[in-house]
Amino acid sequence: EVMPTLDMTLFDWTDYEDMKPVDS
Amino acid sequence: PDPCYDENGNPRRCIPDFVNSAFGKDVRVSSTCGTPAARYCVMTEKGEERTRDCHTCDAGDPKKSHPPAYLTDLNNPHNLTCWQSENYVQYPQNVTLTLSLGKTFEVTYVSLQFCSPRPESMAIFKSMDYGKSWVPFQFYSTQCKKMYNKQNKAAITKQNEQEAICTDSHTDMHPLTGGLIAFSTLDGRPSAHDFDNSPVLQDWVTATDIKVAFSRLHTFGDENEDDSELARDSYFYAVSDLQVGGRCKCNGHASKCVKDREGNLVCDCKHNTAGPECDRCKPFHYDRPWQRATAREANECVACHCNLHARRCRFNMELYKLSGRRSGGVCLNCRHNTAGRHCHYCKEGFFRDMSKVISHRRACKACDCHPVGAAGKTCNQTTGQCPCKDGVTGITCNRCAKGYQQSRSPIAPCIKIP
Repeated sequence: EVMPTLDMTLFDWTDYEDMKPVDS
Repeated sequence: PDPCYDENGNPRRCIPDFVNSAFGKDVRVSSTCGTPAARYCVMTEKGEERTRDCHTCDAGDPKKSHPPAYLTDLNNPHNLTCWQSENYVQYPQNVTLTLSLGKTFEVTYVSLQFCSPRPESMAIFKSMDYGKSWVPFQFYSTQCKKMYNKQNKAAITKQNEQEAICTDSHTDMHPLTGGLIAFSTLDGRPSAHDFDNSPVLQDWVTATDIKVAFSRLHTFGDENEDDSELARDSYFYAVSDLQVGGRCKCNGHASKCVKDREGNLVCDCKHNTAGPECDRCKPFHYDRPWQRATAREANECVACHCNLHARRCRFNMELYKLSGRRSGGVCLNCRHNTAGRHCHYCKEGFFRDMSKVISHRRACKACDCHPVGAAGKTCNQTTGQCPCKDGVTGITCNRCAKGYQQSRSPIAPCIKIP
């Protein structure tokens, strides 16, 4: 079974703004 | 066929032809007769009897002039042309001939053929810096100690091979015309038979300019007698031929010298060498140090090994020694995401695409580690596997592993399914 690729829109970036990729 | 390579294309020592490097060149002289026109007398001897045959030297009359160009023109024994100095320029005044070779040469001999009696004292100098400084090459004198403070015919040993000596040979006044002075630069020097391995002698024969200084005239001692004017008009320096035999210096890496765009004589360098004397390696050929070619070894310069990823490199002596004197080149500014002394591996953040040879411009692929799923940006150099966070899988760490699901936290992007 192939798992889906990580969906960047599902992450909560509130506390991790510095980690957030530009295009997310 | 190129003399610098054998029939199999392997480099071998090559040297330019032996030439008279003075031929056709201008000679600067400090004194020439004929301005104004003046009498001079040629002495001849028949037994005990001495006669003087007088003529006129006139710089304005081509048939009666004796310009410096006659020193280095074609030397036809049937029609000798002589440069001639003014009369009786006697010690302590001297007369100098200065010849610029226009290029570094390895000089084998310097010879002068005289129309007048040979000088009582003269010196030959050389310059290695185009006339800025001069070093003595050889002295000739009947009184070496008095004139040049040199011992007559001093022994040449390995300790003083690069020293000018003084000799009273070739200083006899006779013959009154046609006498020769020939100085062989290597004659009598102990290392001459092993010239390839003697940097001292290689340096000794190197010259860019030659200067001859006539210091004292030979006379019969009659210049102060009653008819001294006639006598003094008989004493001058006159030379029919000045030769400087040698080879254009190219350190064994060129078979000829050619004129460059500016008209300067330069070596036609081979063996990946460069410079007017092929005295350095050409760019990007610094894998081993420059060396002069010898009869046994061409010592060609070798290109750095950069797998087509760099255009520049430098030589490192430490690495060269560590390699057993085989390779010392270090590539600079490796491109195409490569790194290392030979641009032979992928730089951080890239991994080898094993389907391509290392010299391929796409031999290194970006790791492309997932910004959230990967624990770093550096992947395995061989497999390209990024370091994944717990519960994350895939080459780039972009998926949750089996039994895990995506969370909302970028710190722990995959959590175990309860």
